[in-house]
Amino acid sequence: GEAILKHDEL
Amino acid sequence: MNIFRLCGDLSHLLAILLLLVKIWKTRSCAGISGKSQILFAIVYTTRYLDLFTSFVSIYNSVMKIVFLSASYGTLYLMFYKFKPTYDHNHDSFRILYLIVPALVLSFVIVHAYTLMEVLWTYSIYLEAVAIMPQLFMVSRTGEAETITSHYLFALGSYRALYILNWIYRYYTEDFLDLIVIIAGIVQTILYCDFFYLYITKVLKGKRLSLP
Repeated sequence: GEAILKHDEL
Repeated sequence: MNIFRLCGDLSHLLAILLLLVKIWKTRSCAGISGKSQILFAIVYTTRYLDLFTSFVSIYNSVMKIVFLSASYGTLYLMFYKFKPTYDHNHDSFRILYLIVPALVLSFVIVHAYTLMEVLWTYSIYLEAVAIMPQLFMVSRTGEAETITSHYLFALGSYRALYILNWIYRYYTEDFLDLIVIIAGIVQTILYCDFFYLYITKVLKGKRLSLP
């Protein structure tokens, strides 16, 4: 969902 | 952020800087695969385009800029400044065999069909296999310099540490991104053979040479 598309890792 | 991811990032950073400093100090890029370095530049470029579209933290942004700069700096040293030392005869892996399938897969298995998301997914798939030309080169020449071995160990450890980070995140925040997790596992498996040689030879003070 939405959360997964905000990639917060490098 | 957790300890596994922080150690993974630091290991990644160490690997990239180690390679850059090694080439600069020895004035030579012998034994380094320019093709793997081209693939890594593609990986960082396609993944970190989001520098302009999504802000996560100062830490993330600074690391992205460092990875991008170091990657292009390495290419500059290899293909321009110290080009005569580049061992292209042994760097004969066909990278189109990696670039094209990764591109196809990023259109087939992707979270969402947006340009940024497909590019991000592509960077994940390509990164998983980007080290293959370098490992192929080591197998062709039958050896690797000790600093090159340290570079490969740090670079391989980074994704292995990220796997621990994903396990931790799964239990603490329900994080589960199967694309990056499976690609990360494949990426780590590719290093296993090298890890074995590193532990049994390089850590005992021997040069990494293949039988």
